[in-house]
Amino acid sequence: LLSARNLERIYRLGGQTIHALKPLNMDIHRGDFIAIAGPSGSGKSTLLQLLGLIDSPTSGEVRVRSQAAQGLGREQRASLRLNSLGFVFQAFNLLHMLTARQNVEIALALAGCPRRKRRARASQLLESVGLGKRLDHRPLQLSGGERQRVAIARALANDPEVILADEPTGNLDSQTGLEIVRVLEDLNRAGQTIVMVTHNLEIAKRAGRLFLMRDGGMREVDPEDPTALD
Amino acid sequence: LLSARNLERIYRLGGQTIHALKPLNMDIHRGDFIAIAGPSGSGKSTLLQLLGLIDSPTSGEVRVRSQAAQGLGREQRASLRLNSLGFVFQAFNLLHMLTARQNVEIALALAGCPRRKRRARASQLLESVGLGKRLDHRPLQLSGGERQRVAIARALANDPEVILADEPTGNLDSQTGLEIVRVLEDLNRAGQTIVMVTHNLEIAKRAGRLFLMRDGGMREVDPEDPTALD
Ligand SMILES: Nc1ncnc2c1ncn2[C@@H]1O[C@H](COP(=O)(O)OP(=O)(O)OP(=O)(O)O)[C@@H](O)[C@H]1O
Ligand SMILES: Nc1ncnc2c1ncn2[C@@H]1O[C@H](COP(=O)(O)OP(=O)(O)OP(=O)(O)O)[C@@H](O)[C@H]1O
Ligand SMILES: [Mg+2]
Ligand SMILES: [Mg+2]
Repeated sequence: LLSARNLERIYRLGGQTIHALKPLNMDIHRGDFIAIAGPSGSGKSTLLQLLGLIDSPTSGEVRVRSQAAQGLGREQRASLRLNSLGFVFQAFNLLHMLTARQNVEIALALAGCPRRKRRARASQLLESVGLGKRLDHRPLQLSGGERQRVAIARALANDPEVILADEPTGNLDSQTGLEIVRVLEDLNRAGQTIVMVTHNLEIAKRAGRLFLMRDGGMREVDPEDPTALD
Repeated sequence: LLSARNLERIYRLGGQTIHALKPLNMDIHRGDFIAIAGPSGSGKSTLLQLLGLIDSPTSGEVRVRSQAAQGLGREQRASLRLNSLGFVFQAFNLLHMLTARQNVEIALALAGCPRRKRRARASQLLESVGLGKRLDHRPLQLSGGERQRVAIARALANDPEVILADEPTGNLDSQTGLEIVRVLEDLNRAGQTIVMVTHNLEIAKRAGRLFLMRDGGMREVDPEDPTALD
């Protein structure tokens, strides 16, 4: 469904060369529930942004359904991002002048959802992440964990084939975090593919497949193997 | 050193009245290491911002060394914030056009630290949180956990009497998070008072005093009592 071939990302800053992602291969199959864990700065967000077509690699390619994304035109990539991929940003990236509901509605509008359906769908999504009483709050009138949950609801809005979530529970207590993971597990059982970056090893162990990153490199381990997560 | 008396914070939004903090009393003694935990939206950031004189209460008062902060003039409050309190924001609040080092240096400059000393102190602080190789990166060129650590280094810059940290490890893997907590514990042993909001119960249990919040209310529990953190 989504794969990486010799995917590499180098940043150059002043005199420094940072190998944020070393050449990497990865295959994501339809229906997978994948967790990616690793230390701060190890390249997790870099990888997720490349898979989400939000960033371009220094070399190598991302393939969507076996077709190289690098070969697609701007409109096709934008259409993929809008319709097939749902991205939860580590820094949330909400629009500050819109309310929680409007932030979700705008994602629906961009994907062509008719107006009369948008309000109901946005409310239902926000309720599913516990924000039913915060629909009319703007981001600055929400707690950190509430903003995080608006970002999650927005990523789910268009029923994307693949949900790419960058630390979706980092600002949540364990109870609320578990509720969010259950929402994702329900969606996965219903057919959605999930790739979740997480520092929370309790959550990472619940995934169907687990990848560990370190210094721009990645390897797959068995989520049920307690020694894998040292 | 720092205390709350009948401290209350109500937000009014459209027709809604939100009791973010119900009338609360709290005494923070010099040398305390306090953790505050609780569900998303329970009022932790609201309380911390009131204690840090960043927000004003709806009723009640915050006292600094037994003197009501509400009675102080603007300049005195600003001086307290600058010199006696170090605040780590949940959303980091870094200046995007400045590098990591400059973000820390600016805090030192505002507090009157002479120029020749600022650069060395900023570098040393950033190294202590593992960012020695990221001094010249701007926030958008840093990972989420790296930005979080810049925010921590900045709060420590002026050697404040009280460090108020809002979720300082939320974007960090357990290893890096533990390193940060050890930095705070070292500072605490050397005499600095620490109030840390955290969702991480492993970290919360290490504190000298533990408070649990729920729906704007708060109670103190024994950090060594395993049943307290259900
Ligand atoms: N635009 C950039 N320019 C230079 N270096 C960058 C840039 N963006 C990221 N980096 C560096 O690349 C490395 C990997 O960043 P990335 O955001 O992928 O880490 P991460 O694994 O998501 O970390 P965290 O867990 O802290 O979010 C980091 O060390 C970071 O400093
Ligand atoms: N400016 C505001 N206007 C209206 N409501 C607000 C405002 N700021 C915060 N709130 C509400 O007050 C409640 C407490 O917010 P607070 O940020 O203190 O929670 P928190 O315990 O820090 O949560 P988290 O763990 O998610 O960071 C939340 O439900 C939030 O929606
Ligand atoms: Mg990241
Ligand atoms: Mg908060």
